[in-house]
Amino acid sequence: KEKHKILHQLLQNNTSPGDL
Amino acid sequence: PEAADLRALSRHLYEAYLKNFPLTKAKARAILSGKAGDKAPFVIHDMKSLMEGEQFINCRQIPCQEHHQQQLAPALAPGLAGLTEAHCGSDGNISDELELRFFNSCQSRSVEAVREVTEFAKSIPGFIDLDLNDQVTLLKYGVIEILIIMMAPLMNKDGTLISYGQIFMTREFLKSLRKPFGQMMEPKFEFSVKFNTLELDDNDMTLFLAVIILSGDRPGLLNVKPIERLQETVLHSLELQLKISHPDSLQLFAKLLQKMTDLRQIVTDHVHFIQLLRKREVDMCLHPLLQEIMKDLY
Repeated sequence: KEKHKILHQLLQNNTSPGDL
Repeated sequence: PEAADLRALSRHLYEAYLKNFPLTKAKARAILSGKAGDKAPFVIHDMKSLMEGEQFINCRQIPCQEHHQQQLAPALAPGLAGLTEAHCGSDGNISDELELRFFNSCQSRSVEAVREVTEFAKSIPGFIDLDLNDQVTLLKYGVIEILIIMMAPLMNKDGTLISYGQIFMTREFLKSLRKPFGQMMEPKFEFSVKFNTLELDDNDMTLFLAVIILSGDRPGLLNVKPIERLQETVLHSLELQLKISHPDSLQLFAKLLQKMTDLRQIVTDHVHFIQLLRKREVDMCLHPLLQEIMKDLY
């Protein structure tokens, strides 16, 4: 899970580009 | 009733496609053929026009938390979001700096595109019910393939639209960039020119993208069966869609599925280019999201 932290975040939330 | 369900699925995915992807094939082809009604795109064909093109674009900073750990290159990008001065070092000549700035802006657009693809994937019925780790795996392995497919409508044999269709960058200019930048886009042009002869429309593209995302043979998947079931339904929907939109194009469905093999080779080669860049370009860094995707990919 740690290896793909941002992908997890993207899948679980509506992460905005600014958050990335 | 089954056909009606497949058409409903197609409509649902098409709506998600329109919602998440700002530049459709229809719009891109209109721009490329000069029928968009808007102003013609600004053409970048040399370093001077690249510099002028910067004024066209709003600056967008590239997050680069791991600048000192990983110094890689850009992912391929279906567009140019912003040319930023964030990574323009004080050393080196102007061309080198411009090239770096350009490729960093490609990274920004790639990150945005990954977010768009993720939102599209989430709209595929059943996708968010899959094991979360499998969702990650499907995205990790599918997203570069999707980005390459989505570049095709933006390209013709002479160049590509970038920056959401505001700019046209010539193939010759891209080829003239220093190694390995100059080599990175040629395989995508070769693929796109062939792919475009299939003349898919946005509806067809939508279903093809969903089929690619739902590939049950990605390495490390935990639970393949539900993914294959979802893909089968989308495949039926795609087959029906192609029969309706291209009644005279025999074997189009089969031809399209064959493209998936070509795509994997292009992604493998792309990862190789990234590894080369990692060795050569000390001033570059890869966005953490792109690092996640590329790490241990192939």
